[in-house]
Amino acid sequence: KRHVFLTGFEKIDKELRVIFTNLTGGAAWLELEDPDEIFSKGVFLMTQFLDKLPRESSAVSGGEKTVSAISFILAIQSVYPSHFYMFDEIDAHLDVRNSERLADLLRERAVNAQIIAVTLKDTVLARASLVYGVYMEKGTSQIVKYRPDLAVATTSGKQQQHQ
Amino acid sequence: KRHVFLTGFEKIDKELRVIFTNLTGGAAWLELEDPDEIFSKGVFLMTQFLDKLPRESSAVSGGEKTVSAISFILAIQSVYPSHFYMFDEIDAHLDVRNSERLADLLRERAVNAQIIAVTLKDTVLARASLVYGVYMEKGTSQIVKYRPDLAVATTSGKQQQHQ
Amino acid sequence: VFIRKVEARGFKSLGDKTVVVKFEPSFNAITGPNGSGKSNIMDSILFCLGQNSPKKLRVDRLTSLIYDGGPSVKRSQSIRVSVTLDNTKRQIPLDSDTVTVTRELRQTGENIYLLNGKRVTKNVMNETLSIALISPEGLNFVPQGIITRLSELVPDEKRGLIEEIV
Amino acid sequence: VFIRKVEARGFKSLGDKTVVVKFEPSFNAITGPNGSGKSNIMDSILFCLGQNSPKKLRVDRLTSLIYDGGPSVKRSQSIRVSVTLDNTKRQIPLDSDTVTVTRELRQTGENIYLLNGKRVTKNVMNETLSIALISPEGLNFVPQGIITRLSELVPDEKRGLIEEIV
Ligand SMILES: Nc1ncnc2c1ncn2[C@@H]1O[C@H](COP(=O)(O)OP(=O)(O)OP(=O)(O)O)[C@@H](O)[C@H]1O
Ligand SMILES: Nc1ncnc2c1ncn2[C@@H]1O[C@H](COP(=O)(O)OP(=O)(O)OP(=O)(O)O)[C@@H](O)[C@H]1O
Ligand SMILES: [Mg+2]
Ligand SMILES: [Mg+2]
Repeated sequence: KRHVFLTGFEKIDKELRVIFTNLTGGAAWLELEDPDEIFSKGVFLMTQFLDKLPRESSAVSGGEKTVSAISFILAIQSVYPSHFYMFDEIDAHLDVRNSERLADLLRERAVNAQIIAVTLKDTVLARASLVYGVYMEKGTSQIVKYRPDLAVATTSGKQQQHQ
Repeated sequence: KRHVFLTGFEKIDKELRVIFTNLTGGAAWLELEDPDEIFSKGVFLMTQFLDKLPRESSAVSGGEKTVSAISFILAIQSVYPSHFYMFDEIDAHLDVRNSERLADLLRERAVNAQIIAVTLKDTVLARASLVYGVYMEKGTSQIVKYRPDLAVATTSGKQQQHQ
Repeated sequence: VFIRKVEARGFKSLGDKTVVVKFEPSFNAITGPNGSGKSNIMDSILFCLGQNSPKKLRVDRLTSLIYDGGPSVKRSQSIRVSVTLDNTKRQIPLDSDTVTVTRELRQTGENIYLLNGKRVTKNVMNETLSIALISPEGLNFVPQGIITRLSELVPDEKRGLIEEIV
Repeated sequence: VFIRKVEARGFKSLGDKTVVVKFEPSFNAITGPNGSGKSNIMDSILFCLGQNSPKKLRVDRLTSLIYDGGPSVKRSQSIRVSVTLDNTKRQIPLDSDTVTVTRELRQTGENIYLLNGKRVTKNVMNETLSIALISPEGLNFVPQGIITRLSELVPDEKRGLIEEIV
């Protein structure tokens, strides 16, 4: 059991390091709280953001926690891959630059597997190859293929420009 | 005790109705799950967004839940006012239109009490009378008075244009 | 296996007329105002692929998934969602380039499952999909709010999560 | 009573040189990239006004609030935060148009409190501020993540919250 856990742990750690550096230019890695007491102790997600000191992921800012969590889940997905992925607003707490870097990474990963991502961020929409806009009309959702000139209209809820 | 609770409950309900309609054009109100069993049952935050059916706040979308929670806390603050307010990224899950309406409401409320709000949204920054930009340099926070031409620079982390 | 298209009728806010959404094999994005129906589209896919937990579909019971109309519109009688998956690599054990998974839910609570238009039992549906490693419980689905919850896990919970996955 | 200015040295990422931030009585906004220090500014105000729960200041113990330097910078020796409040309406029982609240925290864990530059005990500090209804536990402070937690409360928890407030 210990062997199974450590094998998975090390694979996830390996992917996490690459993904986090890709997203932030910093470094991240997993650490066992106590290698002799694996199952009664925890796992630390250590993160060192660019030009800062290393900190456990619970000690960083809200947006930095989001970046760490995203890196973690993407690492898990790299170890246990699927053919398609669905993400619902995973970028909610990211600033402009972090959401740009995330969108770049998703576009890269979409070469090998389909990605369907819900987002409110223009930076993410800009990097998608196909965008749908959804809006409400009399309690019913309407779905339209997106045109860049509708960009502000759809996310701001003003639907009169739709076609 | 029941009387104290109901008095506060009704005041908060009254404020909630006004604030929610101000923010959404819809309606919201508080309901006791069981008026005969106040303290062993719950309180429903009923919301009817524009052109939709009424729903308890746990049955609506992520962003709609945020609007409901914001209306609720602002209603509480109207009943128990302070001289200054500090909000840290309360607009994280709001779309463009909802964050515009929230920012308009905050600007109105700032006439009577000071508001200090952390936000990543340009729509909110646009309505503030004073904006500070914060950025990291070698592990230390730098705080500068904001100029609109720095807007993208500061929230996207590219600090070379700061003064 | 990727999603070529989703067709939904009567599912949550998607209304009583069949809605068709086609996807590309690459990077697709869905946007729109709060409450417009974006997460409902995700829910319809999960529902079709076998999700039976009302909590995970953000309702109190499965029949609440049925479009309940608006202030001036009638409620739907039933739900019908079809997800058409690409199967050119035959990862799903059926001899067709696409596999269409269909699920109907009536107001009675009765579920009907179809594979390429042919009626099957719930077990056959689940087994067929799981051979292609497709499941609504998969790590490839990241619903709204999960990242926030992940970011708040303490070290013991992180270990527990890795244990579960491994 | 509103906040005229905040001066902080040695507090979290704000560094070892004193940082001065002046506010207007109206609508002030703070923005910047993730991890730049925005919430730390809020924390410094709460700390100065008497917050003693490390959890609420997002640290494991209060001395962790001290600026711990960067890869090439030394750690600070102590924290000193001053919040200057407008007192033209004399809501704080001191005869001055502004009241400056100062708190110092040394690496030893020792706290020093000053009101208008004059040293006072923690109790006097808290009592003076509470007369003006100022407290770090006040309903006027909405830290990062609270709205998300509020939006996930079940009806019983909502009643409990109203009970607490009323
Ligand atoms: N059975 C139903 N019939 C009709 N409408 C429904 C039903 N169930 C939910 N809804 C509506 O669907 C809307 C929520 O849709 P959804 O969660 O997809 O929004 P969203 O686009 O993801 O928004 P956000 O950006 O806020 O997350 C709610 O406003 C709710 O009123
Ligand atoms: N004692 C300390 N000394 C130096 N830096 C610290 C200290 N405590 C925290 N930090 C740093 O402060 C940063 C967090 O700042 P803060 O929480 O204010 O960010 P933020 O601007 O609110 O970001 P977000 O938009 O992601 O919420 C972290 O990157 C952390 O490394
Ligand atoms: Mg949603
Ligand atoms: Mg913050």
